[in-house]
Amino acid sequence: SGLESPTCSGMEIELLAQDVLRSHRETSQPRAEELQQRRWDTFSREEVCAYQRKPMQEMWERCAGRLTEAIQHVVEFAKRLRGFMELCQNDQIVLLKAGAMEVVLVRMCRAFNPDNRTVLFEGKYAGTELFRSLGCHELVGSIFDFAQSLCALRLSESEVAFLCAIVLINANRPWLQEQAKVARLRGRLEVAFRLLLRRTHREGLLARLPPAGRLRALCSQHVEQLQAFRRLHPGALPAAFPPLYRELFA
Amino acid sequence: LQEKHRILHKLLQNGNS
Repeated sequence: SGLESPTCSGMEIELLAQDVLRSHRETSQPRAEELQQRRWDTFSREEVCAYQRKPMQEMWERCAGRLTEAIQHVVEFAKRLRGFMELCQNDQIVLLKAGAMEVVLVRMCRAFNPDNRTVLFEGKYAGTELFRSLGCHELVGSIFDFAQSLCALRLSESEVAFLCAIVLINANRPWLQEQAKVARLRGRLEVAFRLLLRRTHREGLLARLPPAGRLRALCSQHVEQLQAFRRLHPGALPAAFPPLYRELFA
Repeated sequence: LQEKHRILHKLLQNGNS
């Protein structure tokens, strides 16, 4: 087929593909069928107002909490990914530190309803207005725009799984110690992804994916907004934010 | 790096699933 790289067999690629899908399935909550059933279960007007009345600090704590839960699932996804645990510990940490938030943003498209521009948050679907008290309308709007653009691609669960793996296994992250090893794993993932797309007649998808810079920009925007929040609420962060969130972003 | 990211390091260590 011309797809196989000279260093890995078709069987290896097949196993890698199965592994990516299994890792994704085992670490993605809620399941796709459940998300589909609940996609019209939106917050009532009163519930939205109650969220809007919450103090900025409480809303930041809530969002940091939900984001941290999602990141913990991404860590589990990485651990189950064939080859990830064979990388040195420095590189495992580098890849997760740089990529976990990006993977969360990609995964978010699963829990996003593009028809009414809402996302699953604390049990129901919420529009941008629910997050008003965070004080970062532009960031929230950009994240929703990103989810909307991914939803327009009508990604299958398998495609989301591969996209997440490819976002995570990025040999261009600074401070990697074994860059070549990461690049080899990334290469095998790309071969497996292309094979899936060829089988499903979706080769055109690669050209329509958002550029990597868009995810990077969203992550930088998040850190900038966090810094702005900390300037407004000095001392808030150590007290109530999840330790993993502080470790990754503060 | 492991020192600065103890929680992440611990999560990675917990059960090589």
